[in-house]
Amino acid sequence: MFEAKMLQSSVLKKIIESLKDLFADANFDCSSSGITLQDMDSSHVALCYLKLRSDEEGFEDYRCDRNITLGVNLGLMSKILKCAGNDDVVTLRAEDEPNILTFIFDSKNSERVSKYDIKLMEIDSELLGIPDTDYSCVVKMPSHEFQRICSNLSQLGDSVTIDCHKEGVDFKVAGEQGSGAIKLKQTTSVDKEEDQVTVQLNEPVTQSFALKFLCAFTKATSLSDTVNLSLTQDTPVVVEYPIAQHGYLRFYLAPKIEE
Amino acid sequence: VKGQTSLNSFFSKK
Repeated sequence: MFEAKMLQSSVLKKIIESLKDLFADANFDCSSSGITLQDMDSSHVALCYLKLRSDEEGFEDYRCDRNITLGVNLGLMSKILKCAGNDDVVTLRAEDEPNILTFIFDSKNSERVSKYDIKLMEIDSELLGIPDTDYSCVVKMPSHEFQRICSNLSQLGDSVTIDCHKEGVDFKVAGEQGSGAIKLKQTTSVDKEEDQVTVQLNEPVTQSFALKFLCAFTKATSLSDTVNLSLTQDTPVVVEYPIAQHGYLRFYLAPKIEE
Repeated sequence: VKGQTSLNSFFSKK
């Protein structure tokens, strides 16, 4: 038996909304330690990795008697979650050898209980081993600032060059019709921690990435006030949105490099 | 010219 009771259905809604356009079908791997999801886009350029820990406060109850994989169409899951109120408590339930995933939405005042079942799918997805490594540079910034930068620069070109150095981080685009550059300086003087831009730098990095994917990742902006960009030269960037009381959602994007 | 790489060239299959 698998049963996970999440206090805020809005968190699950935001996760699925941020994934469903790039990642059509995905396996939720459930174990006693929590729920993980890894999936690649069809071109194998971008990857998402979701971790929701069972011992965090976001779950009111969590039970997973044996490891199970729940293969779900994310478009369908998005439709089901639209049936939940934002303040509803959502319970996910499945048997040990499941064909069906059940969603139960309880309203705050317990006056309305709704239940939806969806059929599970066999998804043959290729899992990649992602090593824990130290990155040359980790930029922490407000998530809405990163969203604005990606949106602004995508009007002029297809790829952004991210340049991390000891003064801060530069984002540059160069297209056929024009170019643009946004410089962010470290802002340690800002009062609120979530408004700060910080750059932890071991080595400077200059790397280009496709804006199409970065813009897609920023659909997760509402999950978190801050976003962390981890970069090392000639390796994929990690774009991480911490999820309070749950874990995190990470996106990996392969760089564009000189041919 | 900058070309798009694939994640498979950085991470190995599990």
